[in-house]
Amino acid sequence: ACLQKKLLDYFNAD
Amino acid sequence: MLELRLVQGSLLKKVMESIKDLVNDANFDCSATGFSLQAMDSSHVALVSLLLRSEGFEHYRCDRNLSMGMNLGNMAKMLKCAGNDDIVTVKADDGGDCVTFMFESPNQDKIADFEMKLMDIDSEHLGIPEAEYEAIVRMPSAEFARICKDLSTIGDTVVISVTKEGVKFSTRGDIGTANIVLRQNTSVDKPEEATIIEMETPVSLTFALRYMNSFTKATPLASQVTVSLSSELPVVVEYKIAEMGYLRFYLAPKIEE
Repeated sequence: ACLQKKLLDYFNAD
Repeated sequence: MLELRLVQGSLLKKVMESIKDLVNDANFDCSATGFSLQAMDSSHVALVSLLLRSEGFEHYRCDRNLSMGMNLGNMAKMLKCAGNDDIVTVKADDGGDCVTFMFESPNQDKIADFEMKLMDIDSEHLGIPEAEYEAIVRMPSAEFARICKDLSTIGDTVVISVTKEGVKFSTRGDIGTANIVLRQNTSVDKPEEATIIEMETPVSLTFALRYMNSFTKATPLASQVTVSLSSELPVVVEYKIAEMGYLRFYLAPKIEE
C-alpha cells in the first residue's frame, strides 16, 4: 500500500 | 487603493477555472511585484502558486500590500460573466470588505461591474525553497492532460519515471496495467509540440491521478507544461502564463509504506 505524503513533510510553514 | 486592469481578461477566467475545484478559499496578495496566490487543498497534499506580475497589466496600482480573502468558486462564477475578449479590472479599497470586478467589452459598448464580498481566511503560507530538480520534462500540455485522463481510467495512481530513454507514465488497476513512454522530441516544426527531457539523475515517483487530472484544467493557459521531479520533493507542474507569470501546482508523492 502507498502512503500519501503531505506538503508539510517537505515544506515549512512560514 | 488597488486597481488592476488586465486587457486579456480571459487569462483570469482560465486561472479561476483551473484552481476553483482544488481550493475553496484563498487569499490573493497584491504588492508592487504583482497579484499572487498561494493555497493548499483541504487535505494539504497539493498546493497552488499563482503569480501575475505587475508588468503584465495594462494598469497596475497597488498603494500598499493587500491580502484579499476570496471564495474561489464565487470568484469564478463572477468571472464567468466576463466575455472572453473583455478587459477585466479588479478594484478594491484599502481596508474594504469587498472587491469589484469590472468587465469592458473590446469596443466599450458594454460595461459591467460585479461586487463580491471578501472573507477573512486564516491560511497557512508555506516556504518553498528554490530547488534543483533531478529531472525536468517539458511537453505539450494537451499531451500531458491526455495521458493523465487515459491512465485514470485504468488506475488511481501514476508512476512517473524519467531515465535517459525518456519519460514513462505507468498505472495499474483491477483491469490491468498501462505504460506510456515519451521520448525526447525536439525535431518538430513547432516548439509547442516539442518534448524536452533534462535529466541529472533517473527518478521515479508515484502520484495520485485525481490531483494530476485537476491540475490539467490549466491546459488552456499554456501550450507547454513543465513537470519537475526530485526524489526528495513534491512534483511541480507548471503552466507559464504568457508574458505575465505562472500557475504552479505542487503535489506530494505517495510512498511505499
